[in-house]
Amino acid sequence: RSEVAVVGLGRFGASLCRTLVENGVSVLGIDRDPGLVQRYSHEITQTVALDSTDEEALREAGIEAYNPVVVAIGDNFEASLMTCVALKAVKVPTVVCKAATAVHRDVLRKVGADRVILPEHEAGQRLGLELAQPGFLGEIELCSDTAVTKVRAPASLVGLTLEESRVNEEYGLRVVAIVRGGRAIALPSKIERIESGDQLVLIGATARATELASRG
Amino acid sequence: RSEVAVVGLGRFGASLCRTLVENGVSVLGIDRDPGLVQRYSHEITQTVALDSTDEEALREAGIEAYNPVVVAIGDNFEASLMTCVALKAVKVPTVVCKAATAVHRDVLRKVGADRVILPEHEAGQRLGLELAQPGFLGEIELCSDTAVTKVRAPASLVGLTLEESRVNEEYGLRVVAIVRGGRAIALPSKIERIESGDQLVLIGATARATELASRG
Ligand SMILES: Nc1ncnc2c1ncn2[C@@H]1O[C@H](COP(=O)(O)OP(=O)(O)OP(=O)(O)O)[C@@H](O)[C@H]1O
Ligand SMILES: Nc1ncnc2c1ncn2[C@@H]1O[C@H](COP(=O)(O)OP(=O)(O)OP(=O)(O)O)[C@@H](O)[C@H]1O
Repeated sequence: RSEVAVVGLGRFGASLCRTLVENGVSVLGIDRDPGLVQRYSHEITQTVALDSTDEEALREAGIEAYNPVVVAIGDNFEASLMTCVALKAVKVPTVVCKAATAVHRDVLRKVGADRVILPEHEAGQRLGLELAQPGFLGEIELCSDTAVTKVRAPASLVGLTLEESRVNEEYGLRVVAIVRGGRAIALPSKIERIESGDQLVLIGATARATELASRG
Repeated sequence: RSEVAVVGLGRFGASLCRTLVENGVSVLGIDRDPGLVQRYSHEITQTVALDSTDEEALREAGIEAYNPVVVAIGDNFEASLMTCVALKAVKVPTVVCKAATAVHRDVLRKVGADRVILPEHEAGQRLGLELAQPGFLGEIELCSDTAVTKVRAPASLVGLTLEESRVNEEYGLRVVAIVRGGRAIALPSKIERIESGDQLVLIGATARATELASRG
């Protein structure tokens, strides 16, 4: 497994490093602030204080052995950009950058960033979807219009068996699991009866799952 | 459906409003900066310029009719806190707040915030999990240790049928769908043969799914 380097130990960068280390990935943490580097030196596999816009300093740290390198600098637009350019100059295969705004994202893409993340923007979207679809409890996209979704069982289905509920016939949705009282029933039989408080795990069109979730 | 109010039209707040409106929810957008209120007035159902730390101004805007109210103020610690306190004073049932740091989150909880979101921190965690588990493509938690996960089919299973793969016997995982070439095969039969490039949708223990994903 190749190692990951993270430039910028702010809120995003530090949380990224911590999660990677917790999941067994070895991480090089970089920041120009020696105080931050010192503070995280016991939590991150390896840390070094340097100015990431300096190509020579990056080469000396052996940055080209890391893949991907994540640039977790947001507010400082110039440092974010110059760092992305320097990393591409030393031939790092994959550079992932955080951006503060959509314009920042577009410029990073133009100078070679392989992927750009907008943490604030993405968090707003995720909360919006959750609040807009109250019965909707989770989703994994499978292909263009099909997904696995978890929804609260609508009241009108409580007391019916899966067969009687006609969820497959009416919505084209397959129930692949039921979550009840802290336990999951995988691949339930068609004579399983839906109870109040059940969550249904469905495979089918996302739009149809949302419809089922918002049914009374 | 109750309406949602969002205080603070920064990156997070604006993106939240946009997503809610796109999903058919009516939204009241609030900011003390009249320029921002003007800029978003054509995108958000209703907007008003006021200082959200002023309880009287909130009452005049009829804030208690909205549920939840989201406080999307991050950098300005005092405004975030005073707004949360004012909203609880006018008896808004659910107040969701954004926080900039863990300390900020803890203080918001103490003054009554029902839920606190740390966008930077959560984005770092999400990216960390994704980079640490390259074969892991998505997850919905079902209960304490069981989840629905999507993983890249390991090379050692390519060419075997689901029955021959013994994924259920060896890992306790049920394959509930296969994603192949932009199409999903829901509830595949046990004689379905796994092909190169397939993604498997599994139900079972998350730790076992991760093990399967990182198998060669
Ligand atoms: N040229 C540079 N070289 C190395 N580190 C840098 C450089 N410029 C900025 N940093 C570091 O990157 C970190 C994050 O930068 P910045 O404050 O610009 O982003 P941020 O978006 O506010 O971060 P976050 O929101 O994740 O806390 C800081 O710790 C800063 O010291
Ligand atoms: N007392 C207040 N009343 C109403 N709006 C306020 C108040 N204080 C701050 N705001 C608004 O909240 C918005 C976001 O605030 P702030 O800049 O503190 O957070 P932020 O974390 O930087 O936002 P983001 O990261 O989402 O862009 C700003 O548009 C600001 O005008």
